[in-house]
Amino acid sequence: EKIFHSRDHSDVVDMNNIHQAEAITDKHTAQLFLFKYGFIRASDSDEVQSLAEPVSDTDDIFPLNLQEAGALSRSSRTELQNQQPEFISALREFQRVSSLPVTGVFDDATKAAMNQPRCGVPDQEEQPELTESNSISIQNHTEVMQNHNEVTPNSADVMQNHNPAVR
Amino acid sequence: RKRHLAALLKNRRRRDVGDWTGHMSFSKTLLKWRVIGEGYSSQLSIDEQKYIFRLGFRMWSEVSPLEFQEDLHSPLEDIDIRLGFGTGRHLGCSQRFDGAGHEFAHAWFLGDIHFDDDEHFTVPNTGSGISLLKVAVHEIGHVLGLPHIYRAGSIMQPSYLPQDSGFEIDWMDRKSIQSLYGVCQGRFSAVFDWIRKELTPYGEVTVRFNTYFMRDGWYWLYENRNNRTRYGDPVAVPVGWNGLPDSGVDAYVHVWNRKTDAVYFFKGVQYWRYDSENDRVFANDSLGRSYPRLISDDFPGVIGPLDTAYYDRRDAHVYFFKGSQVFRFDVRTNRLAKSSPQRITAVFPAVVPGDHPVRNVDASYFSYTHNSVFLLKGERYWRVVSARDRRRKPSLPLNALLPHRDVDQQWFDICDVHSSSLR
Repeated sequence: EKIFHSRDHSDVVDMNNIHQAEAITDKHTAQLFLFKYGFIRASDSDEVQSLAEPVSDTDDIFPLNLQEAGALSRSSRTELQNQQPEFISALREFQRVSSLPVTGVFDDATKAAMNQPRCGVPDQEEQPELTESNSISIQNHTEVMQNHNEVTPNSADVMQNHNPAVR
Repeated sequence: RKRHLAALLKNRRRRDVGDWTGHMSFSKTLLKWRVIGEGYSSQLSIDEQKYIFRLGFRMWSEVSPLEFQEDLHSPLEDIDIRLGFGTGRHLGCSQRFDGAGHEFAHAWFLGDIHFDDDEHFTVPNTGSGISLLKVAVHEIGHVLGLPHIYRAGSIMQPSYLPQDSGFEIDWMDRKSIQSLYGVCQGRFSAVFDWIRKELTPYGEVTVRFNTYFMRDGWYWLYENRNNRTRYGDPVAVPVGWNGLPDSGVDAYVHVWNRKTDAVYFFKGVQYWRYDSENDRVFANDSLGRSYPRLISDDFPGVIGPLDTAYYDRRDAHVYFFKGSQVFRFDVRTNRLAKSSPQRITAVFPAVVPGDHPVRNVDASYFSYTHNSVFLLKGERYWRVVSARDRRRKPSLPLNALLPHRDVDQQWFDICDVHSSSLR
């Protein structure tokens, strides 16, 4: 669909020159992805820690993102790639939650999954110490989300009858 | 700018973080939203964008106690959820967008939603591109306090999956939002199964029924097999029940025996007979007298307004409930039973002493799904002992009431939506 802004229709918005996001093609861009969406925690490694200092209002909460990667100095970028253990465990976690074969290797399937359009909210958050609420005991929020029989223990029989996995 | 910042800090949106259960949630159920003035997309018309956001909020309202209202007038800092489109560095947000591909939107708990206008967002059911509705429902879920959920079928999956024709919020996602905001509850003015006869292509007559819950001027069709209401409900009563009063009804009765098949709706001191085949009220009765008619004219001894009523095919009586009394009306003799009126506690004794609605029953409902009569009052219901129960346990008195249970544990997710989002 052509989109016009000015009244004389002279400024046909060229849909082709819309800014494209940088594709995730290699381990470095994969590492930035894993950092941006919380798979590599800021606390995982000191180097990453310095990159994710608490930011003021004007800076990015995620100082690392796909456009600004180029702005990193060469030394910190290579150091980032040397975070091998963190990178592999983060990669495995991403593969696990994405229902991919958990190989720990930046393979094609993982690359494709990383390049999917997605929500910008991080997948893994710095979970504060979870306190037990009055009616539900929550060990890990994700666990509660995936297994609802516990949410209302007193009606587990009802949930049992209506749990789609059972249906 | 200083004054504005001070105002912001002073009037910080009252967002009490309930007891910290791992995720924040709003502490109120009516939430105001607005598309930020400079935040409209350049790709869709304003009407399309507003329609989609209104629908997105409505979808969450249909499965939770939350209601949403677009607010175009209050100060911006009083708006609970602010939405806007932008590209790259946008709307003063601290997280810039990355262009077409990858990140299409982000949201902040209890706060704002930003959509990347470099993405090719589309309206529902139109070709390729990213469904703005599906993204909006996902991001609204974040604002309400839901994290990403890695479960096939969940709307809260982080990656976008092209929208199958009609995505809806499934059972597990409903329970997720309800774990933050509770289940939907409330009293009903009438609950009934509506029966209709249909001819099959082969000329056979089949009988169909649907279950309806009515609350004041709104109603839901309840799908027993799916344990949920029909998508898109509630609907205003006049929209679906041609000729019934806008404010809904007090009772529904279907007198159905070998000689009679008549549906009646009662409201106040009047009643209508309903034409199920043509799906509208009858204009006149068989003697040409126009509806609505006075209840007492045609049901001698019964005077509206009623709490509720139902027809019992076993004894061919209509049971009219009013206050603490019940009136048994014999449709064959068109007269009240001699023993009427009686106390509800006498006609429907409690199996467990003290566990009884006693008076002001909201709705009496014979369910074809459960082959039982239910009495509903507030958020509770009592099931009337059935013939099968008494065969198993002969000691149970006739029409006794079994111990109460919660309505929302038998009929799920019957939720109000804000009147502004009624279609």
